[in-house]
Amino acid sequence: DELFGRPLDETFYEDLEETLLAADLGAGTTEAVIARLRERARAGIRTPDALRRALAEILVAILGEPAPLHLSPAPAVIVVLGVNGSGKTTTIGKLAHRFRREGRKVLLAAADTFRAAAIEQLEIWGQRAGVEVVRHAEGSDPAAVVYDAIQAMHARHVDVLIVDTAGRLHTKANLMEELRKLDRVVRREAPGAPVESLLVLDATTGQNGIAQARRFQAALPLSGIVLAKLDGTARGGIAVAIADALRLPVKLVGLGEHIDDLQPFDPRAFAEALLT
Amino acid sequence: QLQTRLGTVFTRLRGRGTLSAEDVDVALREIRLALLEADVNVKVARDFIARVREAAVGQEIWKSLNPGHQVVQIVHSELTRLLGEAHRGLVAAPKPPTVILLVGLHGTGKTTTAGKLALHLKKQGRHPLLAAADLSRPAAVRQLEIVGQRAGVPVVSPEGGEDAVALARRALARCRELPGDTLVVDSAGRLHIDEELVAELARVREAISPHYTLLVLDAMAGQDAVRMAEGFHRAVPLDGLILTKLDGDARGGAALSIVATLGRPILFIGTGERLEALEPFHPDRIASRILG
Ligand SMILES: Nc1nc2c(ncn2[C@@H]2O[C@H](COP(=O)(O)OP(=O)(O)OP(=O)(O)O)[C@@H](O)[C@H]2O)c(=O)[nH]1
Ligand SMILES: Nc1nc2c(ncn2[C@@H]2O[C@H](COP(=O)(O)OP(=O)(O)OP(=O)(O)O)[C@@H](O)[C@H]2O)c(=O)[nH]1
Ligand SMILES: [Mg+2]
Ligand SMILES: [Mg+2]
Repeated sequence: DELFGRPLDETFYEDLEETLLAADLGAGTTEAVIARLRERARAGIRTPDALRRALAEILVAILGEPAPLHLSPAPAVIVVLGVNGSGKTTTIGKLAHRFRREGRKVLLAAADTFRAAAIEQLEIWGQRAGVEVVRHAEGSDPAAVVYDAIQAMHARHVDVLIVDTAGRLHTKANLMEELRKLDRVVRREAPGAPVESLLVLDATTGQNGIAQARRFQAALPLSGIVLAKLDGTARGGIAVAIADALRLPVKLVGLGEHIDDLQPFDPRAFAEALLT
Repeated sequence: QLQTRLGTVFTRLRGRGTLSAEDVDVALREIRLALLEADVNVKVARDFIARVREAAVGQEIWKSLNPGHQVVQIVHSELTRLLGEAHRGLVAAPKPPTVILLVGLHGTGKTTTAGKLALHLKKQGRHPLLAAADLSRPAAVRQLEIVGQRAGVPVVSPEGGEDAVALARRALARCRELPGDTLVVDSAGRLHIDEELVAELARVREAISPHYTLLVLDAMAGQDAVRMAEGFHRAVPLDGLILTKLDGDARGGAALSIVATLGRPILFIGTGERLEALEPFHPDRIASRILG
């Protein structure tokens, strides 16, 4: 409100630039947003309220329409991927809980066979959500876990299968290839099933988030982003930069560590919060 | 690459005739972009650019044969200076055990780093112990137990109805009786704005008086990192940072920003998921990385 309660001079635009940069929009997207706001100002927008609304509209236009998860016709598969520690396993626990609440039959696949106690962690979430987890021994082939989980999905008339994968840095070619392999197994064993490939992105991520989105997208077609840890003080503006660069929609936001701390992404509310 | 971009900038400027002092600002805009792209905090970048301008004007770089190269030198040396000294190793407390407390946001690599530190200390001939003080994350204790097993270091895990504070206190006592000479305490990820968990951290610190309270920071952290670090620092005074996931391509500007603002050094860097992937901090290498 401090920003919007004053005359439209150059310091206004400088301060706005600092606000957007501080929110992790990055220099490129910030410049584009300010250029668009200047156009609107030239077209006659002058009051602080109108300015704020114009700015929110510009951000919402970049973020796109609210995008739901595509889960029908059942069975659907959701593959959850992203860099280390971003919030994948926790997000899956929350999703499982939500789907069960909606009356869907859910199955989880513990395809992180690498990290210490990853399988145990997912199993605890499975118990909390009241859903079964398909798992193998630690160190086994993740593709074999996915394969088994899909057979179980068909056999047990599951509505949604959610696959947990190991965290991986997008710069590691062998790990990105492993992800491609998991995607191939899903497409081959569940042909025609709706598949959501969700990139879980930590809301505190800076400009590296763009590289993450690009490289994961290059490995397999991403259907959307889960912006986790938005309950912190980071604004998550990297999601705007990614939408601007790749048109990749945020579908869900993580707002805490509890099982119900997951909400559909609301572009307008997000844009408003960004400007606060 | 910054050097190439600056080279292009100065070539274009020279195209209009001789370079002048004002042309420095065009070059400085490129440097600012590079810093922001590297997640250097906006305010830290602004102060940094002002100092670079001063040095560039002082050296009259527009008169040099290769001003682009010279500006990069100035930036690199100023970044290196800001990042501080190379880490010379953890100093053992005069009266053992040395207590190290790891803190930070969720998922930054604390549990993994605890194991790495324990292994590093063991290789140095010390006798470390690990304390599993994360009682909230599912299977966190199990994760540290596995990591401890792999490092060949004993782990103190919660018993009975112990909370994090009681566990930490008991681990310290256990360390003394074993006898171990270093206690590495893994804590739960938490937000600097979570009053309850911040208060818990302060109570843990009170119970074990760490010689090193280290903020474990993800190299890909963005602009909010300084505010976050200040929040932690207010709750438990930080002695240094461990920067993780440097095996990726995140530039690490958030780390520079925290060092510049809090005046606390980076001690170690994490360069992978294996327990051996811990290296001492070298300022010039991180400076080059931030520059891209
Ligand atoms: N505050 C907050 N914490 C979260 C959120 N999502 C996940 N976390 C926490 O982030 C940490 C990492 O979560 P995980 O689910 O283990 O992340 P991951 O991506 O599966 O990690 P790896 O499998 O090791 O790559 C845990 O401490 C979670 O509780 C969120 O929305 N808000
Ligand atoms: N590539 C890479 N991965 C790392 C590094 N350090 C930790 N990790 C990975 O990052 C993820 C999170 O590590 P944890 O040790 O569970 O992080 P944490 O801070 O203890 O997480 P919370 O306890 O939930 O706050 C795991 O997948 C680790 O294997 C590193 O230096 N490089
Ligand atoms: Mg996981
Ligand atoms: Mg941990």
